[in-house]
Amino acid sequence: RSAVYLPVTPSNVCKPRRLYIEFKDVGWQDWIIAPQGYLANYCHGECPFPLSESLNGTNHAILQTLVHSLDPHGTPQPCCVPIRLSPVSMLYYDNNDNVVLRHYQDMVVDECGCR
Amino acid sequence: GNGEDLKTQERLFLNSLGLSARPKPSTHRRVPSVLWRMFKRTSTRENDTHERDPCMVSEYGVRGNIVRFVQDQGRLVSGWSGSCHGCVEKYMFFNMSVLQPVEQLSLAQLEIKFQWDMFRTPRFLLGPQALSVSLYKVLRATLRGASHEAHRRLVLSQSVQLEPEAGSLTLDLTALAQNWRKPGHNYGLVLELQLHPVHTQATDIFMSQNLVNAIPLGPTVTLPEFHASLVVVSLNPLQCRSRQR
Repeated sequence: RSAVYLPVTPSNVCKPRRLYIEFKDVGWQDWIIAPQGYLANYCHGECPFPLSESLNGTNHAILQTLVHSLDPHGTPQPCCVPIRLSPVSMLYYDNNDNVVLRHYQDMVVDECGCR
Repeated sequence: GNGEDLKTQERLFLNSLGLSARPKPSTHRRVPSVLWRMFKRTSTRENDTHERDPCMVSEYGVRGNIVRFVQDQGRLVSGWSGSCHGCVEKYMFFNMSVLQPVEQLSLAQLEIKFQWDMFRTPRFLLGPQALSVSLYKVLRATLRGASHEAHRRLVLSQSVQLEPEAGSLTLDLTALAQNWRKPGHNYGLVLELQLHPVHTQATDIFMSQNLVNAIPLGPTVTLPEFHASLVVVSLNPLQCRSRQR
């Protein structure tokens, strides 16, 4: 069978997209002291065949795109997911009204990849 | 359905923050300046790709990813003690159950900040003051009539020289706080303050004129206002993976 090439424009290739989370939007502004929000980002886009190096694909993802190109209905493309995240510190009041500073890992998407 | 999903998602996220529910808005405490400084430093460091160990609290020199200012939920036990002039006792209680079982306690430091009420303090006492501070661990508390009787053991006794405006005292209570995490082991602390006016020129005049009894020690002397906080640093190993791994 011949591979099916789907047109993929640079704009819909898997990459980090901008997402600013404002704590006020989820009603948490009364107990989160700082920050008021942060740039969380998210991953979105396609993992097309052939996977370029910039898409940080695993060997499994490369093979999956190959199979997907042969059978687009039976095998999905690999998923576009965060592969590098960074932490965020938050200052907030807990349920006992204590002031807490906490360091949270994996809060900001820095890099995406096809997995 | 969507509303329920939102609540479930929120609960999952709050659980990951170590919260049982969304904290209720209240008359919130002031944020300690040291926490603001730490927050600003860590926020700046997060933008630095060459960051050092993110789970090290360099201000206290211990490992941890959570710093809490646990507030004192105790109360004044007695105003002026009969056993000495210028004594005051305060029962302190720090709720250590706010720490999740998975958290490893790295540090518990008691910070007592003293502040003189300049309007109520006699002028001749506005010089440096010596303050005896005794700290007792409450082993057992029993209710007798309307008052509590605390069976206690002396943890620390020391003298602090206070400047006219303010002063502070820092005590390491890590070992004690470890023990408080065991169920039924946290009866709190009793803090006893005793004021000893340091001989200044003003008090010497009183002494030389044989007016020592005129020095209004007792209920007319105001002990400094004080505020106690327990700084607790802990590490949640699930949320603070080693960078080497």
